[in-house]
Amino acid sequence: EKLFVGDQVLRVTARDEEQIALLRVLGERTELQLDFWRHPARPGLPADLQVPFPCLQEVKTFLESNNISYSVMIEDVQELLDEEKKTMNKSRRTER
Amino acid sequence: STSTFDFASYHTLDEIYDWLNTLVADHPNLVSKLHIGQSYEKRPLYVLKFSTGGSNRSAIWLDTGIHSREWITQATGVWTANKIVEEYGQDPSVTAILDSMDIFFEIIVNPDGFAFTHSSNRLWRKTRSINAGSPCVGVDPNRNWDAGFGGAGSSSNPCSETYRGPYAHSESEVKSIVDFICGHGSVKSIISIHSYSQMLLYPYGYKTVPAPNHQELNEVAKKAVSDLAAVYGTKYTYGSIADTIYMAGGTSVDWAYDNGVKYSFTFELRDTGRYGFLLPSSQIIPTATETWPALLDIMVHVLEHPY
Repeated sequence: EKLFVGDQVLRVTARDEEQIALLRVLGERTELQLDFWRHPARPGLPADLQVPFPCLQEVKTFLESNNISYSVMIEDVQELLDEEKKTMNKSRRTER
Repeated sequence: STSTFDFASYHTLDEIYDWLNTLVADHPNLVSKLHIGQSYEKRPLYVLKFSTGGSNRSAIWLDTGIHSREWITQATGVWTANKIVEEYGQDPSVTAILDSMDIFFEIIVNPDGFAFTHSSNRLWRKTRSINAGSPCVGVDPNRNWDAGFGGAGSSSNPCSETYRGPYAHSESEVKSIVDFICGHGSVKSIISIHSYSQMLLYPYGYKTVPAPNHQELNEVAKKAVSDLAAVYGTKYTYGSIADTIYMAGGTSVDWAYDNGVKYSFTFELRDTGRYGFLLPSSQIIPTATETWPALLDIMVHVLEHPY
């Protein structure tokens, strides 16, 4: 089972087309294994980017050095997945 | 039975497939289950048919879960299917629609991907077909349709999340729907449900020119998102795919529109800004509840504007 411990999802808002292009270039770097949950589409629309833990620092540095604003939407993907699994198991045990 | 199913929880493929049988058993005069094909890993592809009888009726097609990790959509699909049977005979709009038209509803368009999200990788989006010559698995089934196939917003790289596949309709999950809709011949609307961006979109995605019915589709979308917002205040944007988000070749609604289905829409369900695809199950019923009046608006418009 694939684990996502420490992975974060960043909500990134590009200011202009140039920043959108930079995000696309970032997404094409296969070694980073980034996953756009929501693709960079146009200025002002948020893009959501799942970043594996080992690449977090590099990606955040890239965003900051290019003045691309972002916030952390999900601090730890695995924590949310564990919570989701717990909720499902609990629901299955509930008598209806 | 349908009265003991927990609509406020996420469920596995087997649980949902069992529930389809229960729904049919509980409402045999209204709902039947059609087997329209099989997935790459040979899982059955089921479509619910809501019909009050008559032959050669015009129809509305609904689908959820083409992207497997968008769990809120499959859950909304289950709730909505149940809502349709609950409201028939009660709600005048639902009753009028089903007295004249059939509704087809494929709740799990991508069962291989959905099963994979439960067993191995919660964040899997694509199908599970093997790509010759590549270690990467799967095709994005919403870039695989024969409408601007291979165009912008899709990838030729099998390792990409938006890999379009080797050729249009290469995925049996897509081809089965194409064959079904073409074979039916009188599908008047297709509404394909995704998550999460809070949008209601219509053709085109593969080109920027307005669709010939742009104005009408825009008016329908405007009313639908307004009625959706009236439930909990959730604000949706609306417009053509290309204008509102980005160019995307090979999508289902563009294929439908290019094949004569005028009322082609795609929803992106709610985004709380905190969870993405991992929307807590407590959000299922609110999401489905607010989506319902918007769906109904589109379906009523289709009923009242025959073509």
